[in-house]
Amino acid sequence: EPNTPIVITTWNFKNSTIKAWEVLKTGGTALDAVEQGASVCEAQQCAGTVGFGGSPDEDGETTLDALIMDGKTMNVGAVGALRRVKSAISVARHVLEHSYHSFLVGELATQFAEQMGFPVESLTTPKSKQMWKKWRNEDNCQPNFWMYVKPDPRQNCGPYTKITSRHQHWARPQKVDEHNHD
Amino acid sequence: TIGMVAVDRQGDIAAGTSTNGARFKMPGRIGDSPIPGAGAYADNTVGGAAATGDGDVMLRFLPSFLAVEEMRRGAAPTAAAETAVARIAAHYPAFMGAVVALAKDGTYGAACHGIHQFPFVVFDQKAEECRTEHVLC
Repeated sequence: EPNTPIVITTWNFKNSTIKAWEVLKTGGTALDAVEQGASVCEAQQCAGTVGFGGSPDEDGETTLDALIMDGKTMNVGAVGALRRVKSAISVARHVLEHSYHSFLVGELATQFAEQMGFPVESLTTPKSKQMWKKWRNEDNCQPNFWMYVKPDPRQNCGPYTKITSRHQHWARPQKVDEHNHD
Repeated sequence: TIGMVAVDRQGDIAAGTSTNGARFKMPGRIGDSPIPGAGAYADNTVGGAAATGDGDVMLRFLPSFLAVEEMRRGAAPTAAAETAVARIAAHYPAFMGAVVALAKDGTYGAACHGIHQFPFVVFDQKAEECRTEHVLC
C-alpha cells in the first residue's frame, strides 16, 4: 500500500510542511503543495535562510534563488539571484507555466516577475542591513569568498585585484553550517 | 534553504527549493538550490530528492539527480541519499550538506555530512501530523 500523499522537507521548517500537507490533503497537486509550502518559508523567513531580509551579499543586498520541478512532465522553472521580489518560488512556477524556458536570472528575472504581476520591493530589512554593516565595518569583511587577490581578502575588504602567484595554498574557511546554507 | 518533495493523490511528484543563499556571497553568486538535479529533482516514475548545504560544492555533483537515479536502480531512499552525500564527501571531506529522498511509493530517507545530525520534517497520512525526524551524519 503506497504511503501517499506525503511531503518531506529539509531542516525543521514545520509550518511549510504543514501548509504543503494541507494542499495535498484537500486534493491539491504536488506542484501546488511545493509552491505553497515553500512560500510559507519565504514569508516567515525560516531561520533567516529563506526569503527576504537574510543572507545579504557583499553589497548588503538580499537576492533569492528558487526551483520547482514537475516530475510528471519533467518541466522546470527556476530563478537565480532574483532581485527585489519576495515570492521567489512563485516566480519560478511562473517561469515553468508561462515560458518555454527553464531558468531566468538577476535583474531580467525581476523584469519577468514584474510583467507577471509580482510586486517589486526592497528585500533589505533593518536586521539584514545591520548584519551587513557589522561585517563590513567591524569584521573587516570576514569571512568572504575571494582567493588569490590583493589586498589579502583574509584580512581586508575590497576592491580586489587578482594576483598571479599561486604557490601558496589558500585553505577555504568553513563558512557553511545549519544557520548559513543553501 | 528549504527543499521539499511531495507526492499527491494522483501519484504525481514535485520537488522544489527556495533560498537566500550564502551570507556575504559575491554579488551574482548562486548555489545549488535553483539548479535542476542539484537543489532538487523529480521524476514520476521513480521519486524525488532535495539537497541543502554548501551550494558552491554541492552543485558540482548533482546530488538530487544522483539520489533519484540510485532509486531508479533499486536503492532504497536512505541508501540513495547516502550515495549522493558520499560522492561529495569523497572529494570534499569537510563539506556540510544533506539530501532527502522520497520514492513514489512514499518511502523516504535522508543522509548528511559535516554536522552532528540533520533534521527533516515529514507529513503523511499515517501520522496525520507533521513530525521532525533526525539522521545522524
